Amino acid sequence: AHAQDAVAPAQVPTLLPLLGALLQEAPRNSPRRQLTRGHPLQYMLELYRQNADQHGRPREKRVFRANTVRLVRPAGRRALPPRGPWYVQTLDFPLQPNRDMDHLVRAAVAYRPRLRLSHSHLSCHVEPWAHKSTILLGGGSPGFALPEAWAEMDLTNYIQQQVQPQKGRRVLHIQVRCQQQERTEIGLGWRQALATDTAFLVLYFNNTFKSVPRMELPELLVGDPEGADLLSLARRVR
Amino acid sequence: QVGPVRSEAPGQSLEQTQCSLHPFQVSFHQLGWENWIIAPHLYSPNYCKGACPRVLHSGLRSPNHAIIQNLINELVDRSIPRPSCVPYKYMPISVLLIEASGSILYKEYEDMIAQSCTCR
Repeated sequence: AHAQDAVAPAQVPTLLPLLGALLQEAPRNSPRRQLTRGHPLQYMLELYRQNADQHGRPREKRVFRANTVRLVRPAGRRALPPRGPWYVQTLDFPLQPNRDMDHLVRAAVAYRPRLRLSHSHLSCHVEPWAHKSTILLGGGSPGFALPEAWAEMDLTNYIQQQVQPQKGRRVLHIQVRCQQQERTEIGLGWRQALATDTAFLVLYFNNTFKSVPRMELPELLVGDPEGADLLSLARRVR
Repeated sequence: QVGPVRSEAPGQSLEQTQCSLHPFQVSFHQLGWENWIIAPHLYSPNYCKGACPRVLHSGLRSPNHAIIQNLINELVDRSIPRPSCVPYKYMPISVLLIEASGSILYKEYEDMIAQSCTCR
């Protein structure tokens, strides 16, 4: 961390491309790692374990074709009033703007098809909210063996054809629809059950980081005249 | 004529001083990144170190330019440096990290582990 303090942030990408890339992805306010716990972390640790060995090296036989996988948690959730045996919640997933080097190869919602309550349980499935288009849902394969008690709904076509073309802020709205199996009274327990991490979005990218065109560098340095010198330096070095 | 090959440091065998791969392991904790890198804990970037001998044997896989640069240093201009001992091949590593948005990201970073060395 001290080394980073010694170099102006704008210079780091020039001097250490990897550090520059990692700094772009590092949380600015460096949250404590324990902020990430529970189902999302378990899910991604299982994915990691299946795709990389204990030294962190990708396995020869990758379990999926992508070299970058992002687990996105819902930014908002709304529980609808129960209707008969149906308990429905809508989740909002903000989609980051696609960076040139990220090519989306697969998108899926991972969810728990079975939620246990104190005296009952709910059977759940997911679908895009207000899904009216003729795009087929499902299909595709996660490639890796899902952790126990998890299922996936493939939304690759839907996101590529319905959500990505949207202008401005792109948000995927998903409905988690759960039906109670027994006819017992369940009170408000269902709210808590749905409020926990029951569903999140998993995006698979092929990231072509190596071949990022140099033109991104000027944007990083353009505000800084000294940076312009550095830019010429960078060019000479190359 | 290629002259006799001298060992760079008296008392050290040629093998020890010649350009070669050296294992090296760090933890992301040592790099101060443990707050946002979840896995792996340990990382072995390794490094290359050693002299580039005048006679670059085929094991080093040096480009012809390195041979010429050696000759220029020896026969024409001492201020031209001899070839350096640098990584030749790399391997990627997979990292699990937390993004600024709180998402969890699995990413494969290319060229993160030095697998072999060369003089160039």
